[in-house]
Amino acid sequence: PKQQLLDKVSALPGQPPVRFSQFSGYVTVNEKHGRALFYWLTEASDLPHNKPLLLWLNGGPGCSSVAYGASEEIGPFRINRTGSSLYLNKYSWNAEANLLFLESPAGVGFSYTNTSSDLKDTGDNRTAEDALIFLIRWMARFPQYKYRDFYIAGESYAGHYVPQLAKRIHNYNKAYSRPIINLKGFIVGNAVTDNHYDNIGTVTFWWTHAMISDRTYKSILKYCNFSEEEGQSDKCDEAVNYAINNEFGDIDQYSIYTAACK
Amino acid sequence: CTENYAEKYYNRPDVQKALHANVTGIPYKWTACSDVLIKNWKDSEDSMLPTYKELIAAGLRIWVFSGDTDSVVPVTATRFSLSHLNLPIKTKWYPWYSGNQVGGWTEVYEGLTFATVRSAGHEVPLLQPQRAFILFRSFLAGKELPKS
Repeated sequence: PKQQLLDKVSALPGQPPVRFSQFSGYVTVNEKHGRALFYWLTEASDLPHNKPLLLWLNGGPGCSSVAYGASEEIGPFRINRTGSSLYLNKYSWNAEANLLFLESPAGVGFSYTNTSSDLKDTGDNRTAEDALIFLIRWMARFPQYKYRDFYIAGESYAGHYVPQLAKRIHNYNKAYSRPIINLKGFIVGNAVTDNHYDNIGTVTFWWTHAMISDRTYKSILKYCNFSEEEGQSDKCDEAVNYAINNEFGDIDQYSIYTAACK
Repeated sequence: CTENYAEKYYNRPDVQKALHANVTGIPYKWTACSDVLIKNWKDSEDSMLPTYKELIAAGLRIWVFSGDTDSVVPVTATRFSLSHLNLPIKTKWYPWYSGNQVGGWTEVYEGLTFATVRSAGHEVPLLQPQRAFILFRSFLAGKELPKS
């Protein structure tokens, strides 16, 4: 708890006055390799002690929950165009929950490792393991959140991170009659779920939303079998690349009716 | 281009000091996505469906949503994957509402709720903050999305 006080954020540069508390800092998850994960907690704007705790994870893999989740999506602040100040997000999820943003794994955003080879051999497994260790140690620093209703949320490649962490928490909790991490559930958006079925559904979306021609759609169906084992044939890659480079146009694939960001 | 704003803001020394960030002097700029990590990502599970089955059996509350203008992990991808869980339907497909507008469609299965969010891209709360907030509030309350 002493460290909790040291982690307290008095105010961010250019931030409007707010009533809720904020904390941020590092939790070491591996002493030997010197891996430490950066977190930012923005407490609920009203009665934080009665509100659940929500951990938010962005995907990538390799993308920052501070950059996206906190600053563009569910967090209480938005950054203005010049990066000089912050303004309030009217629909911030901290109206309903205490929001914990975690930059995971090490190497993402402010999270770091002192063993540079870690950046070349990270994967689902170690990411989930480090995230569990983070949570256990974070709860020791913030004992007021032990036993509190706890949820995990995320999007995109966090379609892997979130259920994998949930599974590790579930298995970890089996050893305790009253687990400190009181996981109640999770919610994921535009989540990477199953490579084979996701790929088929993705090409279907491209065709049904008139992003690709019938000819291209037919050649993708003809040459791509979407099962991970074999990998894609050259003809499949050719058909998909043709679609993306010659038929999509200059759009934001993450929001197809939005022009691409220059 | 909103992620450019974050690239500016979080690389400011005064912001990093206020956040107790970068205390070890990381030898590279803060950035929204790490190229090194994504290019060298090692183990990645082919499918999360077996994990979903395990966590549904454990009784967790599980919601999955899709912004319906995303083409990277689009709504049809998620629906096609989830359909292979073969979950029994509890509440049949219906439009849910945000104000007097259709916010999307949803179906409630034994153990999992699926919902689309209309006119939202990959980052649903960025493009449809009010609809995303209604979705989250319903999830937390454990209630079905509003039918009107």
